[in-house]
Amino acid sequence: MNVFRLSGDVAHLIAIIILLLKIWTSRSCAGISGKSQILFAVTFVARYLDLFTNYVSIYNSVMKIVYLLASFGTVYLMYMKFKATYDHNHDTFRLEFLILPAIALSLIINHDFAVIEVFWTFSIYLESVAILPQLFMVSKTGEAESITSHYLFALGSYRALYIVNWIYRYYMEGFYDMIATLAGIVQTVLYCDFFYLYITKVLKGKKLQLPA
Amino acid sequence: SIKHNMHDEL
Repeated sequence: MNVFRLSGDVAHLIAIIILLLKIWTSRSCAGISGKSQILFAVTFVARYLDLFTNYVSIYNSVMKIVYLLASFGTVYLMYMKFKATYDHNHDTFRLEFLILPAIALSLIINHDFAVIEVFWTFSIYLESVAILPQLFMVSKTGEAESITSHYLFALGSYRALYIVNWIYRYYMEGFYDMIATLAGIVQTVLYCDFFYLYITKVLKGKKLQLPA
Repeated sequence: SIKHNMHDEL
């Protein structure tokens, strides 16, 4: 554990909490892609299958459980409790376009052709593109509430901080993971356009609005 | 076997 990795985890946690609080306090999930949230829930389930077989630390286990519960809580709020506020007309990204390639790629490129390992690899590939339905939704409506922007910024920062963590681990521990690193770079690059808009608009108090 | 995995990460 190093400071970059910890910051990444905290940014991830903050993102998840921002989203839950936004939905809970406004009693609405308008502007949020339920499809992205389903993909994140699937990602966590596939990755944390080792929760009971591979003990790392208390921190690790607790965070895994928190991420799982929070992602299921978010999906529950969107599809059950506040279903009426879910903007499904704008959430039209086809999930199979992301899930099927992630399955195929995880079967072909993995560290070891074993069940848990392939599920882990699938989760890495799926997570890297899981935000696309949300970004697609923002581009379709042409705008995002500031709270949604803060959520996306925290979520994007998480993988960017992990990249710094991987560089640190490579030099300090001689440890690297090509699959996680390449997928993490793809994931972070997907946020670049958003980061630019966030810094130039949202931080200056303006609403995130895409140029017409 | 796996040498370069990061399964200790989240």
